[in-house]
Amino acid sequence: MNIFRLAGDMTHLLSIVVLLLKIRTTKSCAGISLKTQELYVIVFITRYLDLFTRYVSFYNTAMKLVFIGTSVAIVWYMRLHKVVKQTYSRDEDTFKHYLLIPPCFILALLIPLEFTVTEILWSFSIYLEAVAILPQLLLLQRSSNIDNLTGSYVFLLGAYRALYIVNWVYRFFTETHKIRWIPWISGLVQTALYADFFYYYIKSWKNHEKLRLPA
Amino acid sequence: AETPEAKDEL
Repeated sequence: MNIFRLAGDMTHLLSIVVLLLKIRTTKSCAGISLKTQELYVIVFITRYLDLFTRYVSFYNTAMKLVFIGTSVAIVWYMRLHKVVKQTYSRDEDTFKHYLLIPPCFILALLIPLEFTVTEILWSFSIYLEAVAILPQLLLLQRSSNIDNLTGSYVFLLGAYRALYIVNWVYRFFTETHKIRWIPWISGLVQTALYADFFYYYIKSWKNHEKLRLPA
Repeated sequence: AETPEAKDEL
């Protein structure tokens, strides 16, 4: 474990804490894409299939359980909680997220890490995570005003994968000296998708003005 | 193929 990966995991965890905080304290999920949250449930479940078959460390197992548990809890809040579900921006969250699943699955069949079910699903989850934020970014463009917690959530979510890229560079030079095409290219695509959000988020933060994304 | 230790990441 290196500091970049720990920072990445903690940033990822913090993004989820911020989202849960927003939903629980404001009893609202306005501006949050349910479709992105549902994709994350699929990402975590397909990525952590080895949860009970391969023990890496307490930290690893604990974090996997937290990520699966919180992502399911968020979807539960947005779909079933009597108060929160009323605040879901249903008619703005229109990205056809199910269209993202077949290409990622086909890509995982064409370029898996290994031709085993768990590795094909692991590759699928890496590819899907790269594009899972798209419904959320589209929703942000449509939201007239983005509240601070939602903006922070998306910023932290983008920052975590950027920190993972630094971790991959660090590990390449200090440990493995091996190129890991699947996570690296997916991670770069994933982080690149946040590029314009990062630009407008940092600009709004510097100018102390409300975050607004151009439509 | 990926070295197994790389699968210690989340």
